[in-house]
Amino acid sequence: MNIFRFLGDISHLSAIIILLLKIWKSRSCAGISGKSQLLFAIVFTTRYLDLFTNFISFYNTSMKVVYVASSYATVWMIYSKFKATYDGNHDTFRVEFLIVPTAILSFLVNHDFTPLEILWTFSIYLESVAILPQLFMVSKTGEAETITSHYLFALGIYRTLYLFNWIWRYQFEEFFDLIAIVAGLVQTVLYCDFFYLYITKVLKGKKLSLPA
Amino acid sequence: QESTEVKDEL
Repeated sequence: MNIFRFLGDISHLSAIIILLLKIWKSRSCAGISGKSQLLFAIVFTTRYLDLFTNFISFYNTSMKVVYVASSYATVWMIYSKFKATYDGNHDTFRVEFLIVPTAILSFLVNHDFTPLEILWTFSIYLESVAILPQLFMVSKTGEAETITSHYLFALGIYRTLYLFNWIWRYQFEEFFDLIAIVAGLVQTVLYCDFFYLYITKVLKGKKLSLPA
Repeated sequence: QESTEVKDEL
């Protein structure tokens, strides 16, 4: 464990909590893409299948449980509890264009052709593009609530911090995982546009508005 | 080395 990975996990956890609280407190999921949250639930499910088979540490297991539980709770709130506030007309990204290519790629490019490894690889590839429906929805509505932009910022920073974690691990542990690194780079690049807007607008107290 | 060893990252 190093500081970058720890801060990354904290940033990821806070993004998940921010979103849960936003929906629960405001009793509304306006501006939130249910499709992205569905993809995140798939990402955590396919990545943490080893949750019960190999124990790494209390920290590792508890974080995985929190991630899986909160992603399902968020999907449930969007599609069931507060579905009246779900803005389906603006959440129109075709997720099959994300799931099918990443699934095929995980069969073609992986470290080991075993079910667990292929599912892990699929979850890594899918996570790198899972935010696209949400970013697409923000560009369609042309704006995002401030709390939603804080959620997106925390979520984007988490994988950016993981990039530094991989540099650290390459340097000091001679560990590297090219699949995770390349997917992490793609994921971070997808946020660049949003990072620019967040830093130039939201941090100056303005509302996040994308040129529609 | 590639990471087919145990996955310790979240």
